[in-house]
Amino acid sequence: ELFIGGKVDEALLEELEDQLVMADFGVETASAIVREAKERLDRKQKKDANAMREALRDTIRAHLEAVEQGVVPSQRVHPWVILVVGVNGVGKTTTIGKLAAFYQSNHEKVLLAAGDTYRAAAVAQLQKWGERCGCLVISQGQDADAASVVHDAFAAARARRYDVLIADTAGRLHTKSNLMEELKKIKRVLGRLDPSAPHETLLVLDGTTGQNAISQVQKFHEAIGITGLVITKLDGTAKGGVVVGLSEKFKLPVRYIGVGEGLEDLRPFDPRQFVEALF
Amino acid sequence: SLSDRLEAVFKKLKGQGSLNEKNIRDAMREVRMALLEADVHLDVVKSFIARVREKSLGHEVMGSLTPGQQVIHLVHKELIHVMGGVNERLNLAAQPPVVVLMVGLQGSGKTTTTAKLAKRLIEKERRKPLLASLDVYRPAAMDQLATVGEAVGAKVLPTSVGENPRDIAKRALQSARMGGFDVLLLDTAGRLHVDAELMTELVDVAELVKPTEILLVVDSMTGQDAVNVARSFDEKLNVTGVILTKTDGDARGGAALSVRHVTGKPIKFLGTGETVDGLEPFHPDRVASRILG
Ligand SMILES: Nc1nc2c(ncn2[C@@H]2O[C@H](COP(=O)(O)OP(=O)(O)OP(=O)(O)O)[C@@H](O)[C@H]2O)c(=O)[nH]1
Ligand SMILES: Nc1nc2c(ncn2[C@@H]2O[C@H](COP(=O)(O)OP(=O)(O)OP(=O)(O)O)[C@@H](O)[C@H]2O)c(=O)[nH]1
Ligand SMILES: [Mg+2]
Ligand SMILES: [Mg+2]
Repeated sequence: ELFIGGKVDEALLEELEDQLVMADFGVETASAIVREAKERLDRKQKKDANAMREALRDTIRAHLEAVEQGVVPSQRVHPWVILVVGVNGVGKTTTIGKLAAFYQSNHEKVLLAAGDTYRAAAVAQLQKWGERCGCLVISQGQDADAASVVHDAFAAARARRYDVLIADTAGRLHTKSNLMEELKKIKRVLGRLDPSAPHETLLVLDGTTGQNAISQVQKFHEAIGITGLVITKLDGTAKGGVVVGLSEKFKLPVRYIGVGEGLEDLRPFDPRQFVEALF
Repeated sequence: SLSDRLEAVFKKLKGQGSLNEKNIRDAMREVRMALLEADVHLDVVKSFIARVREKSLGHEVMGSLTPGQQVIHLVHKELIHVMGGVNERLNLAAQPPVVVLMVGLQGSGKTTTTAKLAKRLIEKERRKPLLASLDVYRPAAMDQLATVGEAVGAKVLPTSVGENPRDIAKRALQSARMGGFDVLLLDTAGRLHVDAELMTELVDVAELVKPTEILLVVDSMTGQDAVNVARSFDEKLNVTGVILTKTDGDARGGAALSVRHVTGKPIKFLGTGETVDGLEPFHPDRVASRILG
């Protein structure tokens, strides 16, 4: 309806910007992307609304592909350590359950660390996910020291020759410096056990989050260095458009997206599919 | 900040003069950008700007405020007007047990907020609440409510394996009546507004227990999607109030304006932290200042 025939005029460009804003692109990114798509269109033969749609999709996809990274190589360190972080309620624990199942389906032996020693029933929740995928969970119960749990889990992973260790952490707002300090401590403890660990630090973002995602990525990245993003809850109506601006600003790849609450509901990020789902 | 940007727009307008068509247009562009950056939904921004523009036209620039400050003042005033000037309390005016149903998307803060409300009811309102979890889906959800509920000194309905949410709701209501509880707080599973089956479950539960309050719990960092969520939940359930959570972060919280605009329902409380005392009554002026940035 937005693209059927028709010429590309100022009204259409404004309408496209509006659509991107409503997909959580953010005003600046929306306007930059539409401008860039128009330039792409101007170099084409056909310049109608349909061609503009293609140009817009190509532009967005190009931005996402620019920071996409290939699958992690199979010759890895053992254990390959994945630290999962993010603000409260975004889907970290659930994503870990899904990731564990994903690695197991590739015949990797996975160990989970119950690093959320703060929130009520957090350990029990991860343990249930461990049961669902048949993974051992290392925990020390509530109010234990998170770094100490991760330390023990690493030792167990190394001793028992696990391929992958995934560490859950408590949700925390990026503005709370004492909580960010706790994350730095967890990272230091891992680094002492293996200088290259954690090998992957995933920041989980809720797909319904708006422009605050920028501040979240900024603060977590500054504190401990993020290597990849996971965008959850894209099975709802939110578009997660903020990732386009994020890829530009921080050059971080989206590794996976969450599309539901079940063990199977994790997809490796596919820029093409993401763009198709936008409009 | 918005005030700096507005000062730049108006720096040619000194002393006397009125806010006219041209300088208002530039000013409104800045206000639009600020509101969008704050995550207010685009349609809500457009309608809001139209109202503020009308109020600004012909407004005399006088007194000690600069034109930029005058516009901010008009915007701030309109924001507070839209968001509900007076903060409303929990509606407990019903035959006990007064039923309160907590609803919202996954991870928005319902379970934590249920315990916060229980604490408030016990300590500030001298009420005796019974808490019950209808979340049969999320691993350890019932454990979580039992833990935080007991931590604030509230009774939590014991769970019974294999029960479905409708049956738990009925049993909870019965237990609340038998036990002489004044309030029944029902925690529900997070769900998508587009999940027909789960939305029907909620409608059925509401039909069974006839809640006096249906509180939509919304994460304050929600972006444009806030209108979709609020509209759907409100259409299906006719919510009576909204609670905005995680306001202790640095999200601008424009979702507050979107939700209020689309449902017309009052924002009753703000979640201000992870602990059970992290709950405050809604302050429209504070939320307005934050949206403006
Ligand atoms: N629909 C949907 N729900 C999800 C998805 N991922 C997680 N959830 C739900 O989001 C809610 C929060 O998930 P958790 O895994 O507890 O989130 P968390 O980040 O570990 O939360 P905290 O530890 O409290 O910070 C749960 O109800 C999950 O089932 C997803 O991709 N889609
Ligand atoms: N910082 C902060 N964290 C909060 C606030 N309210 C809730 N949380 C946290 O947000 C996360 C999710 O809270 P829950 O109460 O589990 O959310 P929920 O809506 O019940 O989640 P589901 O049942 O999975 O839909 C937890 O880590 C809470 O501690 C708040 O006001 N501030
Ligand atoms: Mg968790
Ligand atoms: Mg809950």
